[in-house]
Amino acid sequence: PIHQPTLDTYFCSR
Amino acid sequence: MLEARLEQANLLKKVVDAIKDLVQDCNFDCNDSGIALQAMDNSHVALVSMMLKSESFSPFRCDRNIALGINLGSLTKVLRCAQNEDILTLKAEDAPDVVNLVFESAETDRISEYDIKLMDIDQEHLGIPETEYAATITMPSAEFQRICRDLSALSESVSIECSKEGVKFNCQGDIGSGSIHLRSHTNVDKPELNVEIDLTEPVSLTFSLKYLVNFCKASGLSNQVKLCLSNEVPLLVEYALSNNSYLRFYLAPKIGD
Repeated sequence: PIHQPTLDTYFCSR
Repeated sequence: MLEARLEQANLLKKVVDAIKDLVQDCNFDCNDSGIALQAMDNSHVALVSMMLKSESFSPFRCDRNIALGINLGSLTKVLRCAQNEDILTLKAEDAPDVVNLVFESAETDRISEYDIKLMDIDQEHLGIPETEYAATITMPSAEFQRICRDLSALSESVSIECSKEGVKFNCQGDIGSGSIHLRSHTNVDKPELNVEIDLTEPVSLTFSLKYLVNFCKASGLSNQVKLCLSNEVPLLVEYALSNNSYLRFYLAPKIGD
């Protein structure tokens, strides 16, 4: 199965 | 206060049209460098980043940082009241309750004016790391739109594979599979048809077509689109506008278990 991660994994909160 | 005059309302109409299905309420952050917007979709899978540089307006004046919290549905309703060729001026006070839009027809003496009530939007800002992408593909935006639309009829996902052979868009669905292969291509007479592939290492990533089809609503803004890919990082889809302004979309890749 393919999983869809969110962008929060890659971009950090400022 | 903010005062920003756009030669053609069409630019803002197209930008808002391209993003309104991804994000609903967002802050237009105005400062002396221009008007910026950054917002994620509800599922946090895609991000829109718009920058309209001050040079895209004439004149542009913004004395201090102002965040205009606008519902894009409301903005769409008001922008529909503008003709594409109208001159558009955005105005706001320093601590505004409303944003004022004035549409002027260059041909007739018609001037129309609208206010949109602003919202308080608590929006988190994400730091997007500077990335040296392994592959950058510049191609006609209409071609990318066609590929995404065609493949979305077969599958929910597309894999984008970039190698020195070119770029391959691949999908597998219940009814079968599809693939489109593009190579670098230079058309001297019609440079807008060029395909340029800049590769430092091979890349293969899978993305949701639903989001890509959505990004392609920006195709009318630019003849060419730039896709930037690196393994295991979000895809960047960029529509360049004049004066270094841009509309960018980021999309998190799908990952196989």
